[in-house]
Amino acid sequence: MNIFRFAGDMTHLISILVLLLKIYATKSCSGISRKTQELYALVFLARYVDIFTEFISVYNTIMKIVFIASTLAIVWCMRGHRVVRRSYDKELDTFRHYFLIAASLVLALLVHEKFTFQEILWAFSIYLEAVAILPQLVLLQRSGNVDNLTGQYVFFLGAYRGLYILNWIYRYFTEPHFSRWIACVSGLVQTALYADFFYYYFLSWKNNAKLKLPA
Amino acid sequence: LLALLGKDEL
Repeated sequence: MNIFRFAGDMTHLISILVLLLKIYATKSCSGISRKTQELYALVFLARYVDIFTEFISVYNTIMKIVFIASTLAIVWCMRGHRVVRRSYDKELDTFRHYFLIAASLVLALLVHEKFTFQEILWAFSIYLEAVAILPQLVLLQRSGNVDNLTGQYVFFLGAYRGLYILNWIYRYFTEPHFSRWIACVSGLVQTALYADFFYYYFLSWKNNAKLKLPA
Repeated sequence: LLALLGKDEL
């Protein structure tokens, strides 16, 4: 465990907690893409199937449970909670995320470490995580201005991926046979998706203006 | 092995 990975896990956790806070405090989920949350729930369920078979560490197991539980809680809240679901931008959150699921599944069947059920699911979860933010970014583009909690949510998610890339670089130089090219390539793609958001986020922060994304 | 393949990551 290196500092980059630990910091990455913490910012990932913070991003989910910020989202839970926003929904719980404002009893509103406007500006949040439910499809992105459903994709993340799928990512964690597909990736953590080994939670019962492979014990790596207490930290690892606890974090997996927290990620699955919090993401499912967000999805449940956005679907089931009477008050919250009324504020869901149904007509704006129209990204056809089933294509993302299908594409990730096909890619996982083609490119994986080993052709076993668990490996295919793991590769699927890695590819899906890379594109899961797309419905959220499209929703932000459409809704134009971004309320600061949602902006912070995407910011922390981007920071988590950026820190993980530093973690992979660190591990590449410190561990002789570290090979995680599937996650590295996919992680780079995902971080690139955030790049333009970071650019506008930084501009809005610098000009102390509301975050406006170009339509 | 898990660590080498990065499967020890979240």
